[in-house]
Amino acid sequence: LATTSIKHNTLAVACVVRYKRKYVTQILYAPL
Amino acid sequence: SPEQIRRDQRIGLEAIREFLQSKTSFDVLPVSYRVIVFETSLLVKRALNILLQNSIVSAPLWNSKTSRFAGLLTSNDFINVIQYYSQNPDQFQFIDNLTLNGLRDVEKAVGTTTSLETVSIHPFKPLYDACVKMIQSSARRIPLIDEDEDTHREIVVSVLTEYRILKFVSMNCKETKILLQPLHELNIGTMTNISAAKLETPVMEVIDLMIQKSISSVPIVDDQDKLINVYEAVDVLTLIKGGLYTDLTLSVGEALLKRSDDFEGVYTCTLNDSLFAISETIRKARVHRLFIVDDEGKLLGVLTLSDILKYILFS
Amino acid sequence: GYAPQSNIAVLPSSLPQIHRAYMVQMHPELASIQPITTKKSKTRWHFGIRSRSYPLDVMGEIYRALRNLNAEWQRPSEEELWTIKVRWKYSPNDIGVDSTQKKIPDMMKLQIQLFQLEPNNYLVDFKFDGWDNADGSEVENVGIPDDDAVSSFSAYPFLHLCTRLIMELAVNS
Repeated sequence: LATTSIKHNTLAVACVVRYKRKYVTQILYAPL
Repeated sequence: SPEQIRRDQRIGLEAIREFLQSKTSFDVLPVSYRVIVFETSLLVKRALNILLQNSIVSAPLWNSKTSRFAGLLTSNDFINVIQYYSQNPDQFQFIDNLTLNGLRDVEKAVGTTTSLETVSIHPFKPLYDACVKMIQSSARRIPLIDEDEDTHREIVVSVLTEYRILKFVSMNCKETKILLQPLHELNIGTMTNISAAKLETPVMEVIDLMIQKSISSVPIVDDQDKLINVYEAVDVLTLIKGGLYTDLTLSVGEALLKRSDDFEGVYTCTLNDSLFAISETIRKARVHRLFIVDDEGKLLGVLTLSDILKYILFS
Repeated sequence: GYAPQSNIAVLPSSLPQIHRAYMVQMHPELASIQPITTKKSKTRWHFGIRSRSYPLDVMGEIYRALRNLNAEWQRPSEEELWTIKVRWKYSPNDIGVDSTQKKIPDMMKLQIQLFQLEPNNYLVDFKFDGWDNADGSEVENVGIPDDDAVSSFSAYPFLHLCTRLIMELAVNS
């Protein structure tokens, strides 16, 4: 899991997932 | 000879259609890429800043309560919010606290045709099918949705845009080289009833025009009808950045001063240009539409990526 | 070799710098309207979350947050004191439960591990560890065995639960 510091009450988390033969960095922004 | 050029055009179109049938949406995706997704409980103004920060204009939404994909956030949503504010200027607090969940209600309140349930397609379906779905829903982008093999929950694999598809064709389909017929022979694009504005036109009038005519750009012309600029739907993101709605009183010329300096400019072409020349331009630059002008630069019409995709698939 | 002459061009008056020069020349007061800054403050990403607290305090905070969130964990073994094996019920009110009524596993497994980066600088790492059925029955993995079909894995439930845990830790701390 990758995270960024919380700014403006918003948290961003991410992880790199393999989808078939390609690599997707899924980034989710969520409010605290 | 013109006859040879017409014959080549047909051969080229057939070849590109076969190419689109033979590839999947998955093939268009880079080996490594990112997908930025917003939880639907995020504030609209926060989502706007994150889009601008990442130089993107749209993002898929994720409803963590239902653990399902909840459609796409696009510039249309911000246009709806602006329209809602111009109709309800006393509702600033409501708008300031608006979350992405609330955008459907705003859409209903302003009465825009509720965007059809966001169309989507499986990544391994033919690319041709994704194009057909986009054209049918007049969407300019289509989410690629698969499901998790264990939990059967939806996965937003990516979002394909018309631009990315046409760029993929221009880079991988050598037959674009024989699409040499001039535009004036193709009956393509919009050449009549073009809604244009002047630099002094209030930006709200231009936004209303986009809503009424369901268009994503309004050309700006001078008194001699020469094209001097274009106001695009994505420009509204810079207009309300930081949750400020004070700039809605600007003229469109003033509003365009807020465009970021790395804007690549408006692309023009003439009726003598071919789809080969246009395809080459798409391959090298981020073109989202071309304005057709005459020798003196007077506005004649507009050619959108949807027009090009429609022509390639169905002409 | 026949490449038609192309008239495709960028409209000079639409370039931001030229548009600005024209507008400011007509109305000098417009110089105050600034373009959107394109210098994006690069988003800085970190592995997991960092902490400078004492290791045992960090572990205590995590256990407390997991308990508040109704997650469960395995009793740690002696040699793995700094790893927490978590099971967490993930059952959003699925509106559209899977049409074919396939059994949807709803116990997500995570591993939370504390690493020391340097003296007084620790990192809490979160790792997805598969799904269980609440009743403990095996998750029937319908994935087609060959490599290509493997890994159509949705990261969102994992990302969502991690945000819940990070928020709980942020709020508590």
